[in-house]
Amino acid sequence: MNIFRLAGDLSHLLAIILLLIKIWKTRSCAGISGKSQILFAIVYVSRYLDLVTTFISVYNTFMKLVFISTSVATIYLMYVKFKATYDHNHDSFRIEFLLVPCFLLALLINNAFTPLEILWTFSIYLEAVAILPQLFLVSKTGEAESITSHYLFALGSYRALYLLNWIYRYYAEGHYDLIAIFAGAIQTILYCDFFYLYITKVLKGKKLQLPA
Amino acid sequence: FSDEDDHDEL
Repeated sequence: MNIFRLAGDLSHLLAIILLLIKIWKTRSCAGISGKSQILFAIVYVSRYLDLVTTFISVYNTFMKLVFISTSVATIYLMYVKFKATYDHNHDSFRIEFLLVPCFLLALLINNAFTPLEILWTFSIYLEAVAILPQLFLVSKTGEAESITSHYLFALGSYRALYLLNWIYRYYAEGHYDLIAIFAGAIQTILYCDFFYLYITKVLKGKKLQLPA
Repeated sequence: FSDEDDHDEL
């Protein structure tokens, strides 16, 4: 554990908490992509199957359980409790266009051809692109509430901080995982346009609104 | 692709 990794995990946790607060306080999931939330739930479940096979640390187990349970809770809030506020019409990204290629790529490029390892690899590839339905929704509506922007900023920062963690670990421990590094770089790049808007608009007190 | 079997990251 190093400072970048811890900051990344805390940023990830903050993102999830911000999202739950937004939905709970406003009693609405308007502006949030249910498709992205479903993809994240698939990511956590397929990645954290090692909960039952490998014990790494109390911290590791605790965080995995938190990510799985909060992601299920988010889906419950969106599709059951506050279903009436869910923006079906704008959330029209076809997730099979992400799920199928990620799974095929995981079958082709993986660390080991075993069920758990393929699912882990699939989850890494899928996480890299899981935010696309959300970014697509923001581009369709042309705006995002400020708390939704904070959520996206924290979520994007998490993998960017992991990139620093991987650089640190490569030099400090000689540890590296090319699949995670490659996918993490793609994941971070996808947020760059949003980061730019966040820094130039939201941090200056303006609403995140895309140019018409 | 990796030097370790266990994935210790989240």
